[in-house]
Amino acid sequence: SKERFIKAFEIINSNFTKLFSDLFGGGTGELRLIETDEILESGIEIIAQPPGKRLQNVLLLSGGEKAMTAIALMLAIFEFQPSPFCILDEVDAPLDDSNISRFIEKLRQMASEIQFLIITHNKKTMEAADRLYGVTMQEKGVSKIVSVDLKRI
Amino acid sequence: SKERFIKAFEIINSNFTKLFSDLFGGGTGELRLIETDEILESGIEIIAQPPGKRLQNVLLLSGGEKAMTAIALMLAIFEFQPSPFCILDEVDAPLDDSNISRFIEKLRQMASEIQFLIITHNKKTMEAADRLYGVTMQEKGVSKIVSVDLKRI
Amino acid sequence: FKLQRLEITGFKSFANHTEIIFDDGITAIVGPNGCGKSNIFEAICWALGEQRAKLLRSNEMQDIIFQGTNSHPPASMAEVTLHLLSTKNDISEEIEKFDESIQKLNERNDSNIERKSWKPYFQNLQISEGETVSITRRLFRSGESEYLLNGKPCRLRDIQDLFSGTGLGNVRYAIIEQGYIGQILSAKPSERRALIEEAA
Amino acid sequence: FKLQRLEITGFKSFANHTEIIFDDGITAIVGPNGCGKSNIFEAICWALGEQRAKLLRSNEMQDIIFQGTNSHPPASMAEVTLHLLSTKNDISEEIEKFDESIQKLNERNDSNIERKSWKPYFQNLQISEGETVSITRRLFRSGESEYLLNGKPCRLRDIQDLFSGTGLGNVRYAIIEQGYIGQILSAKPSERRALIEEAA
Ligand SMILES: Nc1ncnc2c1ncn2[C@@H]1O[C@H](COP(=O)(O)OP(=O)(O)OP(=O)(O)O)[C@@H](O)[C@H]1O
Ligand SMILES: Nc1ncnc2c1ncn2[C@@H]1O[C@H](COP(=O)(O)OP(=O)(O)OP(=O)(O)O)[C@@H](O)[C@H]1O
Ligand SMILES: [Mg+2]
Ligand SMILES: [Mg+2]
Repeated sequence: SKERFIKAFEIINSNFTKLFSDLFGGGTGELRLIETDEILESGIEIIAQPPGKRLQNVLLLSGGEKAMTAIALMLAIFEFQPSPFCILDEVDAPLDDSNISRFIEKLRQMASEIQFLIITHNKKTMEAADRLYGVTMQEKGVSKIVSVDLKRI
Repeated sequence: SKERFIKAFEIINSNFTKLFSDLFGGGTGELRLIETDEILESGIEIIAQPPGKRLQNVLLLSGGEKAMTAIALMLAIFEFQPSPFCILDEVDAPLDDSNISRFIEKLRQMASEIQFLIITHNKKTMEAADRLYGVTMQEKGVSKIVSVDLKRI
Repeated sequence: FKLQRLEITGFKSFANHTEIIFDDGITAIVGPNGCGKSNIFEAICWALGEQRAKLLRSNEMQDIIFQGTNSHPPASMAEVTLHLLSTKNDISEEIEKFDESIQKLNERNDSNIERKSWKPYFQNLQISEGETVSITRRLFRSGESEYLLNGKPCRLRDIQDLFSGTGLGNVRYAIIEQGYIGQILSAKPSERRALIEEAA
Repeated sequence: FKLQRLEITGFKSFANHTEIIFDDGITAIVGPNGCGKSNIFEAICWALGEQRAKLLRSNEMQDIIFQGTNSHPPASMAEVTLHLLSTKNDISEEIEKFDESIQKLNERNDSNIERKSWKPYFQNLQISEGETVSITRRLFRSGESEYLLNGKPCRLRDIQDLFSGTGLGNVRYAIIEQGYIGQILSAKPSERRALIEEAA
């Protein structure tokens, strides 16, 4: 069981490094075990260095950079042990246009194998989807779903 | 001092009710003192009812509705005791287009008396500003400011 | 398991029967603030067996039943049905998980249960490849709950077991709720470890 | 006080001397993720006397000094200067606040200080209507700090006092940092009370 954890950790770590650099268009990301003497107890530390920036405390990252790092982590775990589907609620909210482009590019790559359900307000994200459902409250307080036509470019 | 608090509370409460209905385009918002027997100790409860919806626990509100309610509260306190300027960092992130329109309409009304500094990714918010500063990192890791031309419509 | 179809009635703002059909690739849900998008998200979590009301933005589970509006009376029950398509992997994974938990049980209790005595249950479910599994969860105003698996009554536990270790169970890395992304980096290192342990 | 001008050198990602001019109405700051917008926000908070490193996304105050990049050496100090225009209200408010705190002090210590003995300090500041107040804060790698008010050395306390009770001080309702809006509604009722007490 300890071996399983270490094996999983190493794969997830390498996924994370690759995803970080794909999502940020460069830079270095890494996961580390704190207090490696007691592997079964040690927490996990995140090292994140966006392209061109020096390695600093992950706290100093901007709102958008923290979101991208967190997305890289979740997708890294997900790649290791894919769940049948993945549901994301407004994870793209703090991202700027170029980060969103790389994010949805990554989703499209993974979408050939995994189903994604993504809730969003962002037009670029909507354009990357295969189908769109619009939720409205025509009658106040009562939700209704309409299928929205997606004109693919 | 107890009277000062109660007086401030009542004014802020009436500000909140007006702001809530302006920002939501309707609906009812109110602040209440919990455990009104010990006024100097009681916390403050927020009652929020967006237009057309029934009064429920404020926890059930959506991400965008919670943000609007919080903005109404902060602006209500601000109106009562205006500080010389107000700085907002990406408070419009979870808002949809119609909520953003009402939000920036309210800012424009208050901007005749108060200076606002607002950090945003949203185009509608940018268009409502009197001037725009763009921050870039031409040299990686080093911030630089450029003044962005604002074509007012 | 692949998502096929979701039916929501009486859950939060979905007073009327609503249906969403999923397919391969990316499905996007859009709409203005407060229209019900995150409620769809929570309907799926609830159908998968979520018992923590706080994670459904509620103080108590009854809050998730449609509470009515000025023009629409409250609902007496909330019902969500999730239709999933089982894929080849799921079946062998299920059996593998099963054998593992039996092994753990034997190690812990020094017992000697064999899979043979448990298998009939799964065979009752008759989940074979390419078949649809339907999960239904109901909650009545009275507080009573009902759970159905392919139309037959079952326990909440049976539904939860179906998804343990997949990232859709108690520790979720495949489901990211609104606002959670902002918290991941400020979480304790041990909480991040829990996510990895779940996947391992 | 109105915001007039901000000068940043060596603070976080602003390695080089940077200047922003404010004016009436709404000033918007835009740019891609990580380019430095929130750093400007924090530069203003820091200049106003923020001492809690955690609120500047740092473990310790030294983290706010520009740490250098591959092509740019680290800075030896961080300096932020905030130029404010005093308005008629500020002066009378200052004197009023002043008298109030003297009164509280007298009540508590049963003393009898009069404003006359304190007034010279404010007169030294010579804040008269329409005049600019400049606040400068410096932090050196060694850990030493310097504070200037209109070019003359002062204590951190003098800067903080200038803004107490205005919503820009210790309890801030006029400054909303990134992510704070999402926390307000889940804050404890007593925390909300603190905001109102600050304004009262
Ligand atoms: N039991 C219930 N009965 C009726 N309405 C409810 C119930 N529970 C929640 N709601 C309503 O559902 C709305 C929240 O919907 P939801 O969180 O899905 O919005 P959203 O589309 O995600 O919005 P956002 O874009 O702001 O995140 C709230 O207005 C709330 O009042
Ligand atoms: N002391 C320092 N020296 C150099 N760079 C620093 C320092 N402190 C922070 N930074 C850098 O500043 C960047 C963060 O900038 P900031 O938070 O202002 O971004 P932002 O424009 O607000 O972005 P977002 O839109 O994502 O919120 C980080 O990339 C961080 O590495
Ligand atoms: Mg939502
Ligand atoms: Mg920011």
